[in-house]
Amino acid sequence: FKEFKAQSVSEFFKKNAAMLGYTGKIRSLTTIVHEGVTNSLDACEEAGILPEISVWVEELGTEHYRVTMEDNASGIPLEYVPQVFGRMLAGSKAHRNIQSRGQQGIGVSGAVMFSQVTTGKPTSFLTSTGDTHIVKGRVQLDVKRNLGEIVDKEKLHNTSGWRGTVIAHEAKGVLYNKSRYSPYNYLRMTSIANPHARITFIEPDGTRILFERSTTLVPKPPKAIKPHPYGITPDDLLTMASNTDAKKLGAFLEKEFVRISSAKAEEIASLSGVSLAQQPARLSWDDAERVVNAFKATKFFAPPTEGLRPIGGEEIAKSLTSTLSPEFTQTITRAPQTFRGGILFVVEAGLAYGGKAGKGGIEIIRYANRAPLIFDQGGCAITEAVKSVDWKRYGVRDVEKVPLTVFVNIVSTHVPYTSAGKQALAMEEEIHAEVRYALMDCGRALSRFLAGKRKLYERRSK
Amino acid sequence: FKEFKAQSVSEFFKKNAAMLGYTGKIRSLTTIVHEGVTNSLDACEEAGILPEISVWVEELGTEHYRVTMEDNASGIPLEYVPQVFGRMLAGSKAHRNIQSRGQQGIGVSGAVMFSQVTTGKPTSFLTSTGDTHIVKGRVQLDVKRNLGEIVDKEKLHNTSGWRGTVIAHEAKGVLYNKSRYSPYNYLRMTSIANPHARITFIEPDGTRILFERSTTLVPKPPKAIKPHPYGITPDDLLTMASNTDAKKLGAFLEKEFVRISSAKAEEIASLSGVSLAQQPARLSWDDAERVVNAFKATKFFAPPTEGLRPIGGEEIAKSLTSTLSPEFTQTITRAPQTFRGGILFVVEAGLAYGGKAGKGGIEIIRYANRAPLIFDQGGCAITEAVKSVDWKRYGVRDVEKVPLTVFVNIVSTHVPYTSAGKQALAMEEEIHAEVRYALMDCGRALSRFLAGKRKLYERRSK
Ligand SMILES: Nc1ncnc2c1ncn2[C@@H]1O[C@H](COP(=O)(O)OP(=O)(O)OP(=O)(O)O)[C@@H](O)[C@H]1O
Ligand SMILES: Nc1ncnc2c1ncn2[C@@H]1O[C@H](COP(=O)(O)OP(=O)(O)OP(=O)(O)O)[C@@H](O)[C@H]1O
Ligand SMILES: [Mg+2]
Ligand SMILES: [Mg+2]
Repeated sequence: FKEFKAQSVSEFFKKNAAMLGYTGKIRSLTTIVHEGVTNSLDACEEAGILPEISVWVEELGTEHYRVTMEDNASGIPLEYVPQVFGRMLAGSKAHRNIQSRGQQGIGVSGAVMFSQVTTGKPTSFLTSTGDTHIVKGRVQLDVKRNLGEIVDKEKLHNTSGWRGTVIAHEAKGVLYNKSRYSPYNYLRMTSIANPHARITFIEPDGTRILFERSTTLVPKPPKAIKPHPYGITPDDLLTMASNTDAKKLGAFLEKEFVRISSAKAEEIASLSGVSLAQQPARLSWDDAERVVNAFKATKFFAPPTEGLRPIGGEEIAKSLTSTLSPEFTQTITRAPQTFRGGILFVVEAGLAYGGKAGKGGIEIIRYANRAPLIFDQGGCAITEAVKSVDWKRYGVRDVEKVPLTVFVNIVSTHVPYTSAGKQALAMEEEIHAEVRYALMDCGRALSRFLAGKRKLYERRSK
Repeated sequence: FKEFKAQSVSEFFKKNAAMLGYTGKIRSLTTIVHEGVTNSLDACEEAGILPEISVWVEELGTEHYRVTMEDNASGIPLEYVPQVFGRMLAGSKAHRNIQSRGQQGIGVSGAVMFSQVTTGKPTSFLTSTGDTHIVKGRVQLDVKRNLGEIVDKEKLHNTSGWRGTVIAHEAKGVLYNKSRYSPYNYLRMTSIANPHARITFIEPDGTRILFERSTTLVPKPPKAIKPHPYGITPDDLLTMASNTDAKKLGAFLEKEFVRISSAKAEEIASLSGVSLAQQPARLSWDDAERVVNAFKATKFFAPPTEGLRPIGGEEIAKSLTSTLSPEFTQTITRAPQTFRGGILFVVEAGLAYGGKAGKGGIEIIRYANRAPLIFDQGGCAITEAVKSVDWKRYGVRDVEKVPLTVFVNIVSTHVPYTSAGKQALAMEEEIHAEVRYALMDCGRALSRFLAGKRKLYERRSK
């Protein structure tokens, strides 16, 4: 045991950078873009701002690039800069029950780490919250202590009242191309699911590509949603009880959960045998188990719909039509459900048949909280759910050749990813079932369309 | 930014327990067994002890089990018990360049956390380093602070001089069955790759299964291996330079790397233009880049073979034959190579054709450092490498029906996993290439065998 040592979370992710998506030259570059763009979209949406995002990739040498990203979001107060850019597991989203693309507090610090480790250089930033000055500087990450350090900074006069953030990462051992895994396709997929964002992309050869917004409707800022009693575990209940400021169990149940009225709280008390006057912080494990069992025996309304922001069936159909020119599309947004821990989620799906749909067989397009999942398709529960559908029943003769694109978007206050790289969903039974129902629902419409097409074909050939 | 907060690494993995393998009822139970057994095997091997491991799974209620694991390893000194069982990112393996099944310092703390979160109960332990007393107690994990706490303990007289560790986790929301993903199959696969271990398994219905050892040869304890200059990055060099006690660059190069003699160090100095008298801690990024470029331009002997412990072609063939009774087997152990960071690895592979081989098409059996990879086959680089081989060239007509089992084991001082659950390898070009070469080599032998078989068949049917 003389060798026994602890390490910091940054040391762990530096050694295991593949877990954050920094594996392979093309994916590493796209991951840097992904971390910046998801943060910008989240910050814009939270502040109710129509996103103007630009991404500029410059080639500085062989496998040596600089990625500069600018947004018009809320800006980052100077005192938070070291934590935002240099401290893993620190952020504004991880501990809140809110739909957002980020949820770990690791993303941008990971990009700072990767570029620092490959070039020895800090990350440059420029940010303002819209007040009288703009802060410009460079920041790096102290891996051993998991802390951010501002290397240098200066304050500039903010004459135009600019608000937003610009980040520039320099990285080596990365590569730009226009494959399915490149920054170009990532931004295209991002604009499909975020019709309110205008994204400008400048490629290394100087080509400017504008992904114009197709709606000026700003999605209502996501709202923190309380957990629903279904799916709560005794440990969740105890953790919530230790963090609440409600003095009694009754008030705690009504305040911290959705769908629990005072009448419902009474019902729970009588079913569980735990008094509503009990102080939440003094609940025992047995009490918690009894309350949770009472939840399971009680009828609650379904989770509310206003907290989550799906893309919407119409928007999905519009996007599928404009990118694939299919003969047939069908979309669906299912009702909210819950999985482990009372976590709300909504599944929406779409099918596109014919035109440019399919890639020599079924093509799967996956999103989580409107962020595209480009990598790790093989290890994703969405892929498994798509494969588990018996497509033959819906008129698909050969899954290896059919011109069919399957679109799935999961929105939730906590997306269960398989790894910190956030590109694949872990298997949760409730999510798997919902994806299947959504696809089978669309499948039935597809089967009617294909039957009609076949009839038409047979009539003509008679 | 009023909501900005940091969280501990245990809070992160509690919320994202799926990243540690606690997803689904069957997998969660097997993951608890996996964490305990890999630790026991590691501890036995490090101490040069022939492993005697027993695993006992008891059903206490519906989806409520207790898993008790005992080993005859070195035991855990009392002062380390809180860190071993209750602190994530603390251990004896993460910071050493040594082949071991564990490498993150998270495993057993994850199992403590999962069982505590599902039952509210601490984990029981019994341990002795072989001295006069045995410590018995219970330990839990303080999630907010990522610290272990001994709930209660007592010291017992160690009359028999017993040495080892017993751990008992109680967990809910888990399930025992005998599928491919169950503890039973996990232990069977473990015993195939660890012929020196005797593993006793007691099922919930009381059935005792003995996986007897097939060799009494204790593998030589793994040795810490220094990195090889190929694959080193400037950041690696600077990190090593800041941790070395060598006073000059020359001594640093000779001491901290394999295959660098004083003559080689001279060559590197003249190629890079960096003086050997330079103090390692004062190397700049530019110096480091020049030295690394000089490494790339220098010829070094291949990495040494004595540090890594592959299973061995003979043992693999023996195991494949005894479990699958195939008509044909072919195995290979490739020479050591390096990937990113100068990390040594060896690929060994085997094919088994006929008999019980294959599962309605190619079956893949994966190992890393002799630990079976049961889950996440879809997202693993080994699977991709197996699929990338053109099996038709080796006489395999139909990959969906062929009775072929492909066995791959990767040994390394650092296995690049895709997530902290350690069940799938991330894509590293060098590893992917080596797996392909190993399989193509075995494939050539298979193709000769199948051609022979066909000739025989044709001769007979004339
Ligand atoms: N462009 C930005 N504008 C405003 N705030 C930002 C911006 N980028 C990051 N932040 C803030 O910094 C925090 C840390 O960002 P980071 O990407 O590390 O984590 P995250 O987005 O919370 O989660 P994840 O690790 O899943 O991405 C965010 O939570 C947010 O509060
Ligand atoms: N049965 C055991 N006997 C002796 N020492 C043990 C035993 N189990 C754990 N340890 C010690 O406790 C440490 C922590 O174990 P843990 O499983 O958390 O991490 P690890 O094995 O180092 O890495 P990983 O997270 O990859 O499993 C180990 O590094 C080892 O030093
Ligand atoms: Mg983020
Ligand atoms: Mg371990």
